[in-house]
Amino acid sequence: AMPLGSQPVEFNHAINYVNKIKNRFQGQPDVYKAFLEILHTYQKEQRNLKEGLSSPGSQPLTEQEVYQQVAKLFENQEDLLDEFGQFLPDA
Amino acid sequence: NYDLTPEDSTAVFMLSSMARQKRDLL
Repeated sequence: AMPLGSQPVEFNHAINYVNKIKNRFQGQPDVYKAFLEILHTYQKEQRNLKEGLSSPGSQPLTEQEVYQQVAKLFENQEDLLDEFGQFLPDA
Repeated sequence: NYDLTPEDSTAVFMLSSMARQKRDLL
């Protein structure tokens, strides 16, 4: 079950986007895997930040860095990158 | 129709929570 909440718009958008990425990189599962990895890292750091768990001195991943990593990953796929920017706060 | 693996669901969840955060910031 999915924690749908009351924001079906974001949810549907995210589903469509994930499917688009999967279709686009069908022959390159590594790209999709790397994308998930970036999201995981970002998510984890956001959570640590919120809970004050980030270790002192560590530099959390900024939105800009996330965007740049994804840009590298989605090279020549401008539409996917543009759409990613719609999800990322501060992009 | 969508065929989502658990990994996909995680990605969808992360993306939609990012989008929500973004909207809340606006």
